[in-house]
Amino acid sequence: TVGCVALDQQGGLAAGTSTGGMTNKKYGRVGDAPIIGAGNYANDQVAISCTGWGEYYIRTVAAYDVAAKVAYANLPLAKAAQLVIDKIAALGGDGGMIALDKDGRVAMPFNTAGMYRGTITADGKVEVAIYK
Amino acid sequence: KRYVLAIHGGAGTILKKNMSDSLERAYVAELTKSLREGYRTLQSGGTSIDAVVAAIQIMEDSPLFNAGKGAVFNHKGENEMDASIMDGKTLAAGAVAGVHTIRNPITAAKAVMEQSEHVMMVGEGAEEFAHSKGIVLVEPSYFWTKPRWDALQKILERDKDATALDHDDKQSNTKKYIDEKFG
Repeated sequence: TVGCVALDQQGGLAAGTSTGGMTNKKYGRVGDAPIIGAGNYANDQVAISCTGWGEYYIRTVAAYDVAAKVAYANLPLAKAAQLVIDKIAALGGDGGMIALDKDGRVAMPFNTAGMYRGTITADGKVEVAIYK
Repeated sequence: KRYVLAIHGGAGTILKKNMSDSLERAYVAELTKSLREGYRTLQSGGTSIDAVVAAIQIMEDSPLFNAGKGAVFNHKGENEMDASIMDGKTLAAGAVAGVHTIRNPITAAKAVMEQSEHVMMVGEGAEEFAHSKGIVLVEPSYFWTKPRWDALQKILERDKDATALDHDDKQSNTKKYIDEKFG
């Protein structure tokens, strides 16, 4: 799975997710990537794209849950994203997510050995990481 | 720091001891290329939607990631892809699922969002819609990559060995290999 969250010069946020799903899937199985609110969500506060064991992200409505925690509980983005990943882990799922808010704060929690990930700042500084 | 763009290329059992230096460099190069393409779009006044599409297309075109070219295989040996996109400003959203011939599924998701009254389209219908909107379609063979094919064969081989499993339970047997797909 790949994903991207972005904040433009007008303050607009967007999120996208694209995937090949899981190896050996049967019966037209669909994971969280195309399901708005599960593997992908954006509003005027935050944008989220997820990667991982899709069924858990669907059941926890993971991407929307991050947005809801920010909107309703006024949680900082990093805290909200970590709580959702922790909930997924507690249920037995794994994976991670990237999240960006309207002020340019980013969170990239995951509970696997690694997640291919990267960020770029307003002044063009690139950071890329793979492992924990 | 004020971040304007973040990307991921999947999560899973990614261990440094299993990664060659050249492969690691290739991943870093593709991730950097994706970030720079998204950033270039933002710097030229593009919307966050445009930047998301630009960044994701780079990763879909790379055989390294499980999306577009490099997508994993389903049980039938087909590449079956999904994508979605959402505009935070308007709450507009678009998605496609179970597509086999759309070169960049994220562009089809954007077309669903911007050029239809719907949010999600699946399978042949999604491909027909994408074609009608000028989205690039390719032969399914475009998505074939040897590492993904070999991964499927390995799992099918293991499934064959797992004779104690009921036939319908075999899909759940993929659970123990779940990390092989990297998200």
